[in-house]
Amino acid sequence: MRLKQITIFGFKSFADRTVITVPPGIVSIVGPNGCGKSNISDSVLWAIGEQSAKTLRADRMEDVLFNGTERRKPMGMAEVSLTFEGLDGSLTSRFGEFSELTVTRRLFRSGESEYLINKVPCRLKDIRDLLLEAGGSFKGHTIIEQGKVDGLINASPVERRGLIEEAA
Amino acid sequence: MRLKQITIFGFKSFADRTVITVPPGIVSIVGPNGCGKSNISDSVLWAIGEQSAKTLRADRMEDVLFNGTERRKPMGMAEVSLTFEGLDGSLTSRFGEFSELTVTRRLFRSGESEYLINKVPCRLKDIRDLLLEAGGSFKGHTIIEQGKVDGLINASPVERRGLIEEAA
Amino acid sequence: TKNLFLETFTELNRRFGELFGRFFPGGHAALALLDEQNPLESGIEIMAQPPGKRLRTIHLLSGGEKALTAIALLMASFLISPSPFCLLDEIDAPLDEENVRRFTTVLKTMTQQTQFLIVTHNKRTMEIADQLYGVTMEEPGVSKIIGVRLDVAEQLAVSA
Amino acid sequence: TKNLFLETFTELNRRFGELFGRFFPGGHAALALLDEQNPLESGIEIMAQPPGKRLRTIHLLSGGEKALTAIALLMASFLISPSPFCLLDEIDAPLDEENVRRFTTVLKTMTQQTQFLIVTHNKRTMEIADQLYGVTMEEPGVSKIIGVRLDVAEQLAVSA
Ligand SMILES: Nc1ncnc2c1ncn2[C@@H]1O[C@H](COP(=O)(O)OP(=O)(O)OP(=O)(O)O)[C@@H](O)[C@H]1O
Ligand SMILES: Nc1ncnc2c1ncn2[C@@H]1O[C@H](COP(=O)(O)OP(=O)(O)OP(=O)(O)O)[C@@H](O)[C@H]1O
Ligand SMILES: [Mg+2]
Ligand SMILES: [Mg+2]
Repeated sequence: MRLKQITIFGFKSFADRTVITVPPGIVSIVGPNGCGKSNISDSVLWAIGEQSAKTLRADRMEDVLFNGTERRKPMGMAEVSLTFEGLDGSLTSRFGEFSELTVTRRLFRSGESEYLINKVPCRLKDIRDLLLEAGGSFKGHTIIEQGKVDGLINASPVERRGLIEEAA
Repeated sequence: MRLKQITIFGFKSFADRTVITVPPGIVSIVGPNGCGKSNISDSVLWAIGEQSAKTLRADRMEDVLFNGTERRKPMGMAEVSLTFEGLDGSLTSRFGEFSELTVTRRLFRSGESEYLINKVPCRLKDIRDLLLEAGGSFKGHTIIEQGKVDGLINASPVERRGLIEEAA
Repeated sequence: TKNLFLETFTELNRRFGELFGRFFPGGHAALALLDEQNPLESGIEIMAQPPGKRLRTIHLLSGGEKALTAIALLMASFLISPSPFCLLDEIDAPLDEENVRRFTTVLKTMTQQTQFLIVTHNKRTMEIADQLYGVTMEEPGVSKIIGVRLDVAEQLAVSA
Repeated sequence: TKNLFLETFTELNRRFGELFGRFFPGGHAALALLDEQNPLESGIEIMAQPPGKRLRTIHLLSGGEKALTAIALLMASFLISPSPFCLLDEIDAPLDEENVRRFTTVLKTMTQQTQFLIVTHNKRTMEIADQLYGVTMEEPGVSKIIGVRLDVAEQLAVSA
């Protein structure tokens, strides 16, 4: 299974629908301070189910909705989709016959949230189960946030067990 | 009052007696990873009285004593001195007539520690009082440790009061 | 002491807003007392808006924006109550080149009252130093200090 | 599951030691179970000795040494249980040029099983990318993504 594309719309500073194609190998993201690089990694963390606003550098989860600028109004919805390809059809779940999978998360300013797989509404648990089955779970260390690289070293001996357990 | 010189001996990676002359203006300290740059700022933090081993990246305070290498034995004592000049003789304390002041801190492997002003043994409180009177206290923000620059932003509203109170 | 506190607070706020404007041209920042009735106990809130943005909280600032905002606050407090020296350990690490330039430009104006010792890997920060010291471990595990010229310093920061 | 855990632990330990040796030529590192009798509950200790040094605890490592040790552990876990993608946000910020070179050399060997998205300000890390994306805010406060060539990317990282 491979990550093929990230689509961000109304999430943090991505007011316009933005599609990022992810080729195989190494992709480097560059730009000046404050332009939105870490917001991309926040959007992926959010799409795979992150529940803590603080991890996304927000006070409340609504803070991830585009809050407007001097020239634009705030938006009422944030939506992030991750598209995976190269599935070998071995999934047991009802998505087994698809060769491509898109997981989507939405949040409305009303506080309502939605999760979808290939545009079909589902629960967060379905997304988590699917990602776990499809290809090596999304372990805690799939995303290393800015300034957190030595988290593994500073963690307590018991916290470090997570690394082994996820890999087992 | 001006900082004229830092002398480090037996503290962390400074096995040999090392004298750093501090000219007016801006001094820049450079070098590869792990060569001892942050150890210099730890040594200054320690000399002005830092009591927490954790702030000095140590488990116990004895960890600041030079612990040896493959070719050198561990040392039994760590000593750091800070020399200040340009005092205008206005100090009320018994050090009033000096134009130069050297504060020294020592730690022995036995756990014993010593504080000295101009080679005369004293208590930590004497050093703190002296620095406070001589020239603008050594406020919490005189030394910004590696990776801690946004500490002021991440601090709680009440913790930020310290900044005003020290400046008042 | 209530008046003294309010006076210091107002002065720090003014200086902070000024420096923030130099670091983020067109942006605005201010400090606020959470409980105006009780200044001697009240917590302090920081508001910071980079130009053209409308952030709900300072936690949404980027790594570099947070660092630069903290530096503005630090320098503001030095302007109202100077300390004889200040030691900064890789404070420029999160900043892009443009922001390093803004930071070093302001720093150079503050050396009358305060001496600065700056640990850095950044060539632009090395360039503004009056004196450069290199730290090496020719003998593994043992630190030595050597005075260096700028071209040597840049080399030293490049490799072990 | 006790055997499975021990097998995974041993394999992770072996890979970690190997990668640490590539990052710190001549150095040694290992993981240890604090309570060998009870592997399913035991905490895990990390030992890491850069070449020629004799550190009492990993907390005494420098900022760059800690980051590189954490990267070795991260990559070791990817080698035993690959994840389809990995997102790294300025993981190279604390590293000097030499260590960035060692990091990127190892990273290039891991792209068979894992895709890497790396946010960076470092020119050496940009150079190893198969694809470079620039993020800009031509309209203040609104992010846009543009595909860029290496020379443009280096420029973009320089200024707002
Ligand atoms: N809800 C939101 N609505 C609009 N903009 C937002 C929102 N949340 C964050 N932002 C914007 O995102 C910016 C921070 O972006 P980000 O953290 O991705 O920067 P970065 O490119 O990683 O920068 P650095 O190099 O400093 O780390 C803020 O300055 C703000 O403009
Ligand atoms: N008690 C001690 N005895 C001997 N050496 C020590 C002791 N404590 C720390 N060290 C040495 O100091 C090194 C760390 O130094 P320091 O943190 O100053 O590096 P640095 O120059 O700041 O590097 P970076 O650029 O990665 O931040 C350790 O690798 C270790 O060799
Ligand atoms: Mg960032
Ligand atoms: Mg350091």
